Amino acid sequence: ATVVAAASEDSDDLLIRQVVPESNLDDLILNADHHFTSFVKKFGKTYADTEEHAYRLSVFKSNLRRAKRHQKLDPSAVHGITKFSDLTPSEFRRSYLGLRRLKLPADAQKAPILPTND
Amino acid sequence: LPTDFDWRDHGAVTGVKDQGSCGSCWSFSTTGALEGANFLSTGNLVSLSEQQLVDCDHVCDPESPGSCDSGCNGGLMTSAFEYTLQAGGLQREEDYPYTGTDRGPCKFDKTKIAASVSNFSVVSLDEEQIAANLVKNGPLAVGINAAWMQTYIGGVSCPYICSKRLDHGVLLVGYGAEGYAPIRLKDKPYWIIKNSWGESWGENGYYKICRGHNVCGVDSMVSSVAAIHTTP
Repeated sequence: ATVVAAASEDSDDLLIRQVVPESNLDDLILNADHHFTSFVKKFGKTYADTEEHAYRLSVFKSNLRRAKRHQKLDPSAVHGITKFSDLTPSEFRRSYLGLRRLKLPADAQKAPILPTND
Repeated sequence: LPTDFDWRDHGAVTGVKDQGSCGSCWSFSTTGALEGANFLSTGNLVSLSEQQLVDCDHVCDPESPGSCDSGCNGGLMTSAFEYTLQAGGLQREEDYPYTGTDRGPCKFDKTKIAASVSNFSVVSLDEEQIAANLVKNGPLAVGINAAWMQTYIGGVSCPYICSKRLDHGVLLVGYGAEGYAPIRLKDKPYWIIKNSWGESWGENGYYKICRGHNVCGVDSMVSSVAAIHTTP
């Protein structure tokens, strides 16, 4: 990989442009049908009928493109196929997330401030 | 504060659990924090029941009476701590096992309480204070925006853009000083997060997210709990 810095030395977190080799996500996207078969087997997925299977394949392909976008915007992590790759983002939110909005009561007990030196 | 810290190395964290297709992440975050606090209080690591919270905890936010803990439809860790305080405690996982559904009745047996809350509090939006509370009080219940987690496989997640709208409850168990962040040409610190999507997700069920800028809102809803030593 070639990295081009666009930040002066004392600027800590200025973004730089990074040029990286094409990731294996391109291969995943090109061979999505094959990888979907492996995905179904690996995670023991079952679908009601061929229509559902075809729909999940289309979602899977969409998620591979999304993983590629995530990889570009989050280069220090690895993004790709997970057990949630056949779920749309809204299905994922509905089924696996469940944190309600926090409205802290006025009398919520605040943790005391702790010393952080030594 | 130590430069690196991980409660897993100190025996305060149970194995990774799997919430299944149920929006009960808030209950796993709650039990994880209380498991750690109970370990600090008693010296024993006991896996606690999420199902008790899913079935029995319907505590509402005092500021918003319509917003209540509601099984697979979601909840809030601070409300769950409040429920645990009022109920007397949580049973062991093995005594009240997780089913992944919220259609059953509450089967809480007060004679089988394994861990009790003495108090809980919210931690300020300050990463040093979060780290200090983590080290002093045990794993912390935190909220996070999970948009990037659907495709996450490993490494330190440090997305350029991430909403701070919290939608997922997880457990903060540690931090590291030198995560790999090539885009900034230097190693960057990160938080170690225990998730509840099974070991087959992420890094054996764990997520690493960079520290420093309240990334994905990870610093904005942090709560700490303390346990009291009870004898069943």
